[in-house]
Amino acid sequence: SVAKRAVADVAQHDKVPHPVGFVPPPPPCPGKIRHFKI
Amino acid sequence: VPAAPLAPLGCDDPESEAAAEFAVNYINGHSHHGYKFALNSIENIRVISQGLNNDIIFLELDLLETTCHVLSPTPLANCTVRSFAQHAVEGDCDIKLQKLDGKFSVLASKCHSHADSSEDVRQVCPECPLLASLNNTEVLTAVATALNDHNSKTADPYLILLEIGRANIQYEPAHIVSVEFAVAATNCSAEDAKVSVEACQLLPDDQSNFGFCTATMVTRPSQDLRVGCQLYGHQVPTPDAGVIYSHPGHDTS
Repeated sequence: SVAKRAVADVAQHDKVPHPVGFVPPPPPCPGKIRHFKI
Repeated sequence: VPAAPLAPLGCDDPESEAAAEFAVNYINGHSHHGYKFALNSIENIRVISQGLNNDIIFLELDLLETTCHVLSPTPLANCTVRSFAQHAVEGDCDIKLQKLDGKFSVLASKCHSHADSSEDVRQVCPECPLLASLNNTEVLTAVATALNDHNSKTADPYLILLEIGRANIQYEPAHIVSVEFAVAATNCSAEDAKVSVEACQLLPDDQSNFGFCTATMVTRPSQDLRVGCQLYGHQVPTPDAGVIYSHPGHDTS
């Protein structure tokens, strides 16, 4: 029988795995804190 | 094939920091009250291209109050950011800039400043004094007493009060009122003022001489008063392109 897979499964299944040791870049904002955060 | 859209600017990119520095200098240069603010973090940046070398930049900045009054000639880089324990004041600013042919200009700015919460200060420093309201009677008494004390002992020009910058009150183990206020020299000597203080006027713009005083007044268990005033000397007034007031808890635009 043919069952339609949920999109999540497909997305998960077809997601290209990151290379070992891959570090995602820091989010572009907000930027660094120069003194302290209130 | 249309050119790939430029990658969005990151908040720590050099161009973002250059825009933020320009904006902070603008805010401090157009503020007539309170203290200079230093950049703490760039919260967000959005760039909308208007064409070749013409961008509109929206900046969200998180600033912190420094110990330099806005009338002080001290460069911002040499102004100390108030520490957490000194009851810090934060400024949140939204600024709209234009960058045209590499030159920044501010199109609009709106800032809101507010003191850190007492709970936060108490958490870090249980015995640190907290900011007091600027119209607290003990604060007003301390400022008037300190200014009179300075004027009665100085050979400098008679000083008048411009504004109270900040004040805090400590209750234990001693009762201490600490105040900071901006002053201006008048056309009188302290001696003249004793005769007729009404004749003492602010110096004209081309001779204006502002200064800053700090004072602590102990009322219990003993009485003690310490006052220090410093005049900045005459400075060429900055162009007044709109007034931005930065008082704790006030909006400015």
